Amino acid sequence: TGTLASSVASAEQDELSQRLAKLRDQI
Amino acid sequence: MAVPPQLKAVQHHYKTALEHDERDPVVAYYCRLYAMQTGMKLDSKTPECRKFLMKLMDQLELMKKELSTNESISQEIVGNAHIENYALKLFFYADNEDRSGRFHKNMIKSFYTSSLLLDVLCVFGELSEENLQHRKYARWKSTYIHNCLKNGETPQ
Repeated sequence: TGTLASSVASAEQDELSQRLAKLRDQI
Repeated sequence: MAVPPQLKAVQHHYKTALEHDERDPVVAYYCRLYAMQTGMKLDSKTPECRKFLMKLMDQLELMKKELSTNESISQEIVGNAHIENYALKLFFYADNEDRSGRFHKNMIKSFYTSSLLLDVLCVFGELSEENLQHRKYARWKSTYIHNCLKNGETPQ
């Protein structure tokens, strides 16, 4: 369960980073 | 929405965003962007922080869409100038009140908000030496005058 939660957290972190880069026209 | 304790360092920047949603949406947008960027570095792993940051991102995307015709939003270099001008306007208003011996809550808040907006300028890159000094002075002055007034003393 810990691994699954950690994977979800990483995926959401990536999503946030991508959305932030897009917001700032960096991608 | 409540700022999680792990992101306490950006709670005043987020509050400044809320205070400027009507008054100056450009300031509100960049305060949120600063809270977002800094918040991600502080903690984007715990569920409460992820939830907060996701909602904050939704707000930012919506604001960018709604303010798409505003050059201060569509071009960050224009936004940089807007935030710097606003921060320095507050700084010099408070400084003028200070030098005139007029000590009141509004000038304390102006000093403090200018220091927060100088933090926000970091989203555009490193602060100039001048702005670093302004930020340090504004933060110190707001704390010093606040404490003087609280203790019934006259600031020097």
